[in-house]
Amino acid sequence: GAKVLACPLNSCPVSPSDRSTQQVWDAFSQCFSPAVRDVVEFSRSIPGFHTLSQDDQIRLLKSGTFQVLMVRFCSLFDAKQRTVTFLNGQTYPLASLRALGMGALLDAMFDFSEKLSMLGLESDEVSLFMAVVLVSADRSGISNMAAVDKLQDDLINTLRSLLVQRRPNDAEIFPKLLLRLPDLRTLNSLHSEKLLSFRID
Amino acid sequence: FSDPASNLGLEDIIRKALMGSVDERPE
Repeated sequence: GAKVLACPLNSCPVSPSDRSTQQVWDAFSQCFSPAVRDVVEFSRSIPGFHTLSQDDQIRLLKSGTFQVLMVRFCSLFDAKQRTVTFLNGQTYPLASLRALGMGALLDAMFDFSEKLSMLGLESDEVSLFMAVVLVSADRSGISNMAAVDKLQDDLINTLRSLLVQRRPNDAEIFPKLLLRLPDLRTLNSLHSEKLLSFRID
Repeated sequence: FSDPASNLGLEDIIRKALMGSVDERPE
């Protein structure tokens, strides 16, 4: 009867069996809500993001929050040790989380984290990449597509310029980084499936 | 729940965070 919510933002991957699903979900909510609020705070630091309508900001944040968090918390996935460190500091071997049914999603998360960390980005480059990730999220329901397109172009150009300026001899880093965007989309879909499979009775 | 974002109550958290930031801005 134990409830499994093996998200690194949760305090523990498995909850005691005497807790109701609603209690487990409420406890998890206390863990992920601050992270979501941090993404909203981050969005306010993105040049031009505030010029979008509030509804469009909300739509992009709804679509892109998981992907931004995935980039932000990449370091929780230790590819060498094959461990995941939860935000409460506890570290779990991949094998034990896999046994909880988190295999495919975690494998994809490890793969993404490894590829991103191999690029050796500076923190300001990661921030700019997260901004690109957010404005590249699914645009269902966006009212001013042209404004989002323009913002996306501006941010991608800024990112490219920064990388070219800092690494004039590494022409591959920018295309390699952009290739991580479809990876994040795939991760987002896998993550959504997991979320939908956790139902509150 | 048919939508993961709804499942998480994501819109509510985002909306409150965005609105809160507006409310806290000085006139």
